[in-house]
Amino acid sequence: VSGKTQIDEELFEELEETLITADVGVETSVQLVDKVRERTKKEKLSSAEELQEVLKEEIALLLSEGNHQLDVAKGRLNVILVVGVNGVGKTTTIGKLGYSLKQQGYKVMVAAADTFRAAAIEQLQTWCQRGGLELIHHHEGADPAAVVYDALQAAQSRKVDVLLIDTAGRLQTKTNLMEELKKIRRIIDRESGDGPREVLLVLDATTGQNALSQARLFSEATGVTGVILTKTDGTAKGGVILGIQNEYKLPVKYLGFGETIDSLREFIPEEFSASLLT
Amino acid sequence: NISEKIQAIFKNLRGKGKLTEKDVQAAMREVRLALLEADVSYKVVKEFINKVTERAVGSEVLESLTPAQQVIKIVHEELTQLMGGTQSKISLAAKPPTVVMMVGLQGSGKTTSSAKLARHMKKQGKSPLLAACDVYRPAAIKQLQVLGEQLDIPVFSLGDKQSPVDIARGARAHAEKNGFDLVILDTAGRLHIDEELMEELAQIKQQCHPQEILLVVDAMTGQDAVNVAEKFNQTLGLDGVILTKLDGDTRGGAALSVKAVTGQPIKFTGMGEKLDALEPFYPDRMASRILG
Ligand SMILES: Nc1nc2c(ncn2[C@@H]2O[C@H](COP(=O)(O)OP(=O)(O)OP(=O)(O)O)[C@@H](O)[C@H]2O)c(=O)[nH]1
Ligand SMILES: Nc1nc2c(ncn2[C@@H]2O[C@H](COP(=O)(O)OP(=O)(O)OP(=O)(O)O)[C@@H](O)[C@H]2O)c(=O)[nH]1
Ligand SMILES: [Mg+2]
Ligand SMILES: [Mg+2]
Repeated sequence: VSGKTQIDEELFEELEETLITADVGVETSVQLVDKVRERTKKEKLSSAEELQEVLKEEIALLLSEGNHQLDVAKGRLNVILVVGVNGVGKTTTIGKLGYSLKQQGYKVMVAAADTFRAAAIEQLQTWCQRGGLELIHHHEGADPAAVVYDALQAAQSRKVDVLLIDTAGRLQTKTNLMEELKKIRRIIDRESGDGPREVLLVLDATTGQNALSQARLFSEATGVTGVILTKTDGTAKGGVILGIQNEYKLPVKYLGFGETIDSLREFIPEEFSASLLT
Repeated sequence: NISEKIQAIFKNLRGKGKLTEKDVQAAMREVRLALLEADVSYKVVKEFINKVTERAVGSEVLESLTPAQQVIKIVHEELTQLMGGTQSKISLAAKPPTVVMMVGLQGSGKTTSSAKLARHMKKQGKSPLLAACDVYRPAAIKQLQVLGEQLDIPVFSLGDKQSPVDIARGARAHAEKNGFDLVILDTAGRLHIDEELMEELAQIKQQCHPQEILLVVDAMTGQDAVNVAEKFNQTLGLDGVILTKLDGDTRGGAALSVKAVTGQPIKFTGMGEKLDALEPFYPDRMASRILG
């Protein structure tokens, strides 16, 4: 926000511009700036710095809703289904998450249910080797549902704590591919007692308003319990998660910030809010 | 859609004559909203709205159109013109091989688009060689090799222990020696703010003299598109853009942002995961899609 010190309409427009250029989206940006206007009047705020603080608070408040912790616990099989559109970072994130959970003492297994894309299985194999994670896979062209089924059997018989399922990227409007995902969900529901503990939607921080369509359609297809936002090490702010929290109540569980196995960290609302406005 | 919204604004307008400033501003509020929702860059939207307002205010409403149709026509024309023409040509080197370099952020579709482009050029009678210059991403070389096999197009690789610059030079030398007239360099995805990796691309350019440096951009990219395009253009000088994943429902406003900030044409669009899903870029279709 500029070197302005006094409060006028131009300042509110600047706040709106900051939010829109951070991919927050027009509707949510206008809502937030109206809230700041309200509090400015009520609290008799008089400087740009104070307004910035209020905005930061309101964003952090919005993002604090929901459960930001991963729903895994010892003593049962925790199935985590990972979904999302093409190229967002699902496979890489599974490598990171699997490794992190293993460091935390969980027995982890991974399922290579992307049997479609060239070298998808090899890519996941490399990550699992790096992290020391067991991998269940078939061959390219195999039925992804069969891989999931086998992985569930193996995870149960080997008393695994967490099973991470990697799926092929798919655009949310491809009905036949979304049907394939629903089938995978049904198999997990049937074979793993109370179904997946988490269905995580992986979102690329460079994505614009289409992220809302992704959240909506993946939620409708398989139910989504949380988001992992990747590529936050770039210049994109990832503001779409505000609209996603607002409209679809999906909490962000992790942030991916690089291409190494340890570049995954927990989501902290205040931190994210601060970086959104810089 | 935007046409209906503008029609609604003008429905109380009686008679024709000239468009007043007040009428145009009301319509422009809707256009601004539509462009921002479509992910067009904030600054690009501002400039566009100013330009179109200037052209629309005081303009005579044509006999055959309603005021709303007149505004929509101006907006659509300006947008289409901004998107550039249909230029899906790869400039060829005077002396083969022609070198094409594919660059862009992680996951944008470079490897898939490299294979698609090779297939497209092979159909046009060229003899392409794919070069696996991504030594970082696990199984990246394997991915390109699998695609090359599917297309019966050779893939040059020196494994993942050599530098991408050496691989690119090796690919060019291999092409000259073995009669390939086109080399397509698939590079690793990288952040535009990663100085070391951007320098690597500058080195490849310096040593391989590509005829075309194409920025591969994911059509769902939001406001960050300007930052990425600007930096890649500054560092390398781009010759064109490939916009991928347009087979989804993203409005694709990044197309306008990238064109506005680099001045370079969008040459192709990725319309699916299959290797035949590469199409020329149609500016008028893109304009309609962005407006919604
Ligand atoms: N800079 C950065 N790059 C990332 C991050 N996460 C993933 N990537 C990169 O993004 C690219 C795509 O990652 P993948 O894991 O293959 O993505 P995916 O969603 O599995 O892709 P598909 O299976 O093809 O849909 C790779 O180059 C990764 O290294 C991140 O947090 N930061
Ligand atoms: N639906 C659709 N998917 C695409 C398109 N182009 C690429 N993809 C998919 O997007 C994902 C990423 O493609 P890649 O070719 O691996 O992307 P990349 O830029 O080489 O990725 P990095 O090398 O990791 O930077 C894969 O799942 C591709 O199949 C397209 O036009 N439409
Ligand atoms: Mg993957
Ligand atoms: Mg690649």
